[in-house]
Amino acid sequence: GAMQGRLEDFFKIK
Amino acid sequence: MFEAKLNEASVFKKIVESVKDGFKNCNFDCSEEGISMESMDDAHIALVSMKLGVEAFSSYRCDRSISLGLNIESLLKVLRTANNNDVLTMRAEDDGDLLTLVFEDSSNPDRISEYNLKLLNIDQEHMSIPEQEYTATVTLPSSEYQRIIRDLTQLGDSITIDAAKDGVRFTAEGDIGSGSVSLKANTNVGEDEKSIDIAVEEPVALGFNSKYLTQTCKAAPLAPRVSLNMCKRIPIFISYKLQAGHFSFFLAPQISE
Repeated sequence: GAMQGRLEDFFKIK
Repeated sequence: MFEAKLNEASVFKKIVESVKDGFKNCNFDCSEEGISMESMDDAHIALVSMKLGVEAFSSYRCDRSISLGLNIESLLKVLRTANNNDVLTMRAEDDGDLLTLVFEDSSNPDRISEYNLKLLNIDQEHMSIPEQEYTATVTLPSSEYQRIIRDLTQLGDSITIDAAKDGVRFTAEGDIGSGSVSLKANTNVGEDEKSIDIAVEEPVALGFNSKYLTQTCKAAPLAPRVSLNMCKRIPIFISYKLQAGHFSFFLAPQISE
């Protein structure tokens, strides 16, 4: 199955 | 003092219409370079990023960089009062708590409307997005992109975009069945507004929630073309080029377990 990624899985939060 | 004049209020209206479904409050950052905006949705799946350079305005003045925190729904209420070809002037004092929007009807110079919107203090997280090389870029007419996403969304909650050297394929699968739309690369690269331009160094397939892809289609009235920039296992960068700036989304993909 596929899981929805979140932006912070890829980018850092400032 | 900040004061910016747009010859067509519709440009700003279309931008705000495109973010209304996923983004509630946004900071519009005004500097001497123009107006920019970045906002994440509550679920942290989509990020919208917009820049309108100074050249987009018929006159522009920004003495000191300011951030205008606005509720999108309220802003739309005001923008919807305007005719598309009204001239829009936006104004804010450096330490004020209001944004003034003035609409002048180009066909009726005797009519002027003025609205004041209360500014909000929005504490917003920002993403630090590294410069990214994308291994696959597909540029297509924005109306075609909108149609494909609209058609496939009916079939399933998830849409896969599969970019290969010779073409791009959009696929959806759901309870009622499945569907796909394939587009082959055109040879008239870059010349024709209708062309499908495909630059793929490495084939990429990424899956997205169709609800979020639908959101990225709403900006289609802003520009005739849209580019989909992809690389394995990172968010897709979907960008509309404006006359003096851009309107873009980053959308986190689904990750296979």
